[in-house]
Amino acid sequence: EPRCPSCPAGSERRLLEEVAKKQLLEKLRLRDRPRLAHAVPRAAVARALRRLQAGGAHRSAGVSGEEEEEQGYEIISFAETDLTSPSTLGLQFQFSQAQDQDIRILQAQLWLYLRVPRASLTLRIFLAAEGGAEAGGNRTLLGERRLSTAGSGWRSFPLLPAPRSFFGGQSRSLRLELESRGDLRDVTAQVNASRSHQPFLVAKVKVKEPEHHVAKR
Amino acid sequence: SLRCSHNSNLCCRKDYYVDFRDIGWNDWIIKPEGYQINYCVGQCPLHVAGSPGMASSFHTAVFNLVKANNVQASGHSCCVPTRRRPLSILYFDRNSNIVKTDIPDMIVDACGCS
Repeated sequence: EPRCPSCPAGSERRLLEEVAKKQLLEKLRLRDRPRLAHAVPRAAVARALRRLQAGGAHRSAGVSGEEEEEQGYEIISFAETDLTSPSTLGLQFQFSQAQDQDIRILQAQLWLYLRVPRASLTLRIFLAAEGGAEAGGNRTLLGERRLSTAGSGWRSFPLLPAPRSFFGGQSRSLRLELESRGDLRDVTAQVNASRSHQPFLVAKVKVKEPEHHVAKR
Repeated sequence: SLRCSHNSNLCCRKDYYVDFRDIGWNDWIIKPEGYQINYCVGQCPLHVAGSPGMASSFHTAVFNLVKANNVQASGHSCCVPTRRRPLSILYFDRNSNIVKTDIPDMIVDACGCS
């Protein structure tokens, strides 16, 4: 029977779907899928969650809540880390291909869990080209911050405007590199010690409106 | 790590996406809209055994050939996940509360021979 070569056969698809169901239920410690007494419209849930997240205080003057909700959303991406040298920590972010819409980035913040081992630590953040420093790629300095031991814990670092160009391109992989004058192994140990200390990036984005073409006759 | 293709039967990562709408779970799982259930499949010949992520350089390849020539087939090598990543999920529990949780090691990112 001719079939799409890239599509799994019916039985294989059913098997994979069963495996996916079983895996999700096991990990969520559920015996069976929850049955909802009253179906909640997805749009209402999305609206409620966005309202909760935005909070009244953050709304800019002149923009109604409804308008703001339709304008943008937030991407949170967790990093895969690698220690390229004792003083350089690589952070690799992968973005889903499903997000292939034409988007504009409004804000981007990197969150790091840091425990400053000495009196102070000077941390520099670079945007690295594909392949990172190992591949001899170019790097752009995004920011430099001096941290003291009092600043141990979760810290955020604003990244704009440099990554804007990244989101405009075709690549779905973003690489940042952290560098310090001293040794970054203590910082890396913190990151690797627990999944709850995994660095992440929060990007507020907006879907670009399609351009209006005016034809002149 | 290889992604599966029709040209090779070596250990590779096969990608499959389960859309929650297809299994009727989109009423209780708010986000994401589906689950990328990748898995590992393929053969692990002796010369790639014990090298998760496959032969990454010329030196690794030579080392693995030497190893394959010296070690007789004493055990089996399996094509297994070598890198995974977590899945964040937002869902309704049985009391209709909205729960957000991060499940570690849910998505297979790379495969290799054990």
